[in-house]
Formats: sequence, structure tokens, C-alpha cells
Amino acid sequence: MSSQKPLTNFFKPL
Amino acid sequence: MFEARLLQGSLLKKVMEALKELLNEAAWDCSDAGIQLQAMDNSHVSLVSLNLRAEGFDKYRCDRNLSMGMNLGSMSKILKCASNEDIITIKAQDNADTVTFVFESPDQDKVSDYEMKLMNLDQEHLGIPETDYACTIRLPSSEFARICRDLSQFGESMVISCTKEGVRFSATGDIGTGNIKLAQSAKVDKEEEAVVIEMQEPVSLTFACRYLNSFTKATSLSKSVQLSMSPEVPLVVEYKIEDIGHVRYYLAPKIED
Repeated sequence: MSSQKPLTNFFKPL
Repeated sequence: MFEARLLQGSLLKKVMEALKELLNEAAWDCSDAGIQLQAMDNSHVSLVSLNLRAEGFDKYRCDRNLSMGMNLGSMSKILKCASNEDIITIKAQDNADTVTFVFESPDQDKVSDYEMKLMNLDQEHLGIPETDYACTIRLPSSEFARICRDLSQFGESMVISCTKEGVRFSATGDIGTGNIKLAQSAKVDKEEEAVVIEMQEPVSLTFACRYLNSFTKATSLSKSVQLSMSPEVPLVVEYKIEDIGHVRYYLAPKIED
């Protein structure tokens, strides 16, 4: 089962 | 004071169409370099990044950096009042709580202005690391829109696999499986109709179709679209906006647990 990751797993807040 | 006059007003109308399905509101950050917008959709799974360079405007003045929080539904209603041939000017006083849109018909015989309230949005911005992508695929934007529309009938996820032979789009679900393979164009006579693949290493990633379909609302902005992929990092879907800028969509992959 593939699960959707949020973008904040990859891009950090500035 | 901020004032930006765009002769090809239709571009701003198309930008609105490209944003409003994913975003309800966004901050338009204006500086002397131009207008930038970066916002995540409500589910924080996708991000939109818009850049309109100052030199792409017929007239551009930005005395002080300005961030204008706008409700995109309202802005879309106002921009629908502009004709495709209109010249569109966006202007606001410094520290204003409203923004004004002026639409001029080509022969100046009709001039409309619409004033909209601004919102206080304290939107966080994300740092997008410079990435040397394993694969970049340039293809006709209408082709990509067609692929997303067709395959999303089969499943809620789409696998995009890129090898040196070409790129394959796949989706599977209750009714069955769909596969679309695009070969690299042999000869590139018409630039915008070519499929051009630059591959450093093969990549295969899974994405939610509903976001890909939302991204294709930008199709009218550019005849071609560029997909950039690397293992386990967000996909980038980029549409150029004439010679003034671009709209980029980022979508986190679905990862096998």
C-alpha cells in the first residue's frame, strides 16, 4: 500500500 | 506604491485558472524583481510556485516590498470581468488593505476598475532545495493533460516511469489497467510538439492523479510542460509563461510503506 507523504517531509519551512 | 501593467492581460486570466483549483487564498509577494507566489494546497501535499518577472510587464513600479494576501476565488471573479484582449494593471498603495485591478480595452474606449479587499495571510514559505533531477521530460502540455485525464479513470494513483527509451504512465484500479508509453521524439522539428527526455538514471514514482489533473489547469499557459523527477523527492511540473515567468507545481510522491 503506498501512502501519500506531505510536502513538509521534503521541503523545510523557511 | 505598487503598479504592474501587463499588455497581454490574458496571461493573468490563465494564471488564475492555473491556481484557483488548488488554492483558496495566497500571498502575492511583490518586489522590484517582480511578483512571486508560493503556497501549499489545503492538504499540504502539493505546492504552487509562481514567478512573474518585472521586465515582463509593460510598466512595473514597486516602491517597497509588498505582500498582498488575496482570496483567489474573489480574484478569479474579478479577472473574469476582463476580456482576453484587455490590458490588465494591478495597483496598490503601500500598506494598503485593498488592491485595484484596471482593465483597459485595446482601443481604450472601455476602462474598468475593480477594488478588492486584501487578507492578512501569514503563510509559511518552504525552502525548495536546488535539485539535479535524475530525469526531466518535456512533452506537449495537451498530451500530458490528456494522459492525466485518461489514466485517472483507472485509479487514483499514476506511476510515471522514465527510462532512456521513453516515459511510461500507468494506472490500475477496479476496472483494469492503463499504460501509455511515449517515445523520445526522433527528430525535433516542432519544438513544442516534441517529447524530449534527459535521463541520468531511470526513475519510477507514484503520484495521486487528482493533483496531477489540477496541475493541468495550467495547460493554456504553455504548449509544452516539463516534468522533473528524482527518486523519493517531489515531482516538479513546470509551465513557462511566455517570456515573463513560470508556474511550477510540486507533488510529493506516494511511497510504498
